[in-house]
Amino acid sequence: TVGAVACDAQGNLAAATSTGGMTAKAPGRIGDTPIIGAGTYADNKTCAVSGTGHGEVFIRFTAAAEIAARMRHAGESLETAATHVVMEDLGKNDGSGGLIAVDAQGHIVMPFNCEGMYRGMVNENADFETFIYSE
Amino acid sequence: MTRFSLAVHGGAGTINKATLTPELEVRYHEGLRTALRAGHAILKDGGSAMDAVTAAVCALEDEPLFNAGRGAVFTSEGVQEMDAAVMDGKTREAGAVGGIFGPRNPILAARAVMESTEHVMLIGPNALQVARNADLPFEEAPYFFTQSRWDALQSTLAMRATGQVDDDPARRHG
Repeated sequence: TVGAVACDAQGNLAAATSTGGMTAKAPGRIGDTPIIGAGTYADNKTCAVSGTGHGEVFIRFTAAAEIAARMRHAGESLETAATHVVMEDLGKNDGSGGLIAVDAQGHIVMPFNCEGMYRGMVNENADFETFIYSE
Repeated sequence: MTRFSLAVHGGAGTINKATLTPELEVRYHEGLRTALRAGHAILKDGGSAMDAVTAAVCALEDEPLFNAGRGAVFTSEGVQEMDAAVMDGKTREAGAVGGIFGPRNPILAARAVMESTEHVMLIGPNALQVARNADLPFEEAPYFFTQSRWDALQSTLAMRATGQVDDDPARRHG
């Protein structure tokens, strides 16, 4: 699964996710990627999210929308909300994986609960950074 | 003006330090940077977040190392099915496609659903028709074939045939 989230100079957010699914998956199986609120979500008032991992668990926990809900209703920061969803909701319920997310101030978080996640980020200063493991 | 920013992820199957060679690591990093450059070029010129994420994901779909578009994995029946979605935080408009094969960039098919229909998700022939109506490029099966994905399918099927159970959670990753 691949994905991107962005905050533009006007403070607008967007998310995009694309996947081939799991190797040897059952034909017709759909994971979280195209399910709005599970693997893909964006709302200018909270955050944009793109997920990757064990899709069925992301769907059951509506992972992406849950981060936005925690920010909206509990007043949590993006980092707190995303970390909770990935490490607690997903991580303690067989939901291996991670996500990338950005808020309307351009803050980026990229939490994951597995060995690594191919990921990268860039800001207006053109500071390009890419990672695989927990650097 | 808000500070702009962009993040990407590029799933490529199980990450195993024992088998990930330094040469392969370099290629993964470069694939991610190519996607970041595509999105950054749009954002630095004042472009929209939607255009930036679409461009970044297209770059990842075009890179066979990653499991999407050109590098999509195979189903148990040896075919490829692709899913994609976009969502615009400004308007809450969204578009998604499921189980499609043919469009070079499934993310553009998802965006076409968002921009040219009243629906959020389409699957099957109608999803492909929306992509055709949007004049998106299509590719044949050889474009999407990668030997490593095919080999991964064969090893998984062989493992299943012998009743082996692999509890590696990363096998369930997209």
